[in-house]
Amino acid sequence: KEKHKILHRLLQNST
Amino acid sequence: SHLLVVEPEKIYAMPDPTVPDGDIKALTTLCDLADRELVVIIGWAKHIPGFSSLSLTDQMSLLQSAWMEVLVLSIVFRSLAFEGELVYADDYVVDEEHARLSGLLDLHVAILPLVQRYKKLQVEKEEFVTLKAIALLNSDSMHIEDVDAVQRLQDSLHEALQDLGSSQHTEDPQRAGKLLMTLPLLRQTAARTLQHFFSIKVQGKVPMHKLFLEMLEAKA
Repeated sequence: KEKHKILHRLLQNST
Repeated sequence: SHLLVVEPEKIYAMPDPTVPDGDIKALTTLCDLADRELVVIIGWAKHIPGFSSLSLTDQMSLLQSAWMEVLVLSIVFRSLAFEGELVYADDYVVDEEHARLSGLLDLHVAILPLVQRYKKLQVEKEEFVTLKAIALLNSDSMHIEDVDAVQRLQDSLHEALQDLGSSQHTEDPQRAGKLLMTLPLLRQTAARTLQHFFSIKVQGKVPMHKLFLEMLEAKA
């Protein structure tokens, strides 16, 4: 999952 | 009604007026638009009831598997009021001639049959937003951890689609089924669209933003 950093970050953002 | 409320605001293609028209400009415009659409789609997914309760891994797997179907469905719905034109964005409406001149004919030819299909069904916005959520939850990702949780979300969206059918389309008891039967063509269309962008990526002539590349690579 290390490869999918941006998706991971966007899903974790609360907005 | 919840899905109608969380339907994203439209975004614009904003083609760079300083770049001369042609293949590179058209594809650069579309890749940039797709990258921004992806941010919107990820934000939208989180508002689908129950989606955020899935594990982060499952949320990622569903989006990685279905994002192009969601993107294509949005383009298709925007294009329903047009004849032979695809509304990639309100400021980027492409007819066949423009598509031919700017290297978008493959995409054009791939997506138009789906537009025709939904036109024939006279699909409504309520149905469209529900189908879009169904496409995401029904992505057939091979990597789902909690299959039962995903199934429960599919069931509630399916129920919403059936409720719409039985309240708005009493004349056609098969309405929900007809809508679900469009999903194979949606998947086929998304696969062709992905193929188009893979070959653009391989050619390397068009700049692609990181999120778009990341999501393309997840489908590779």
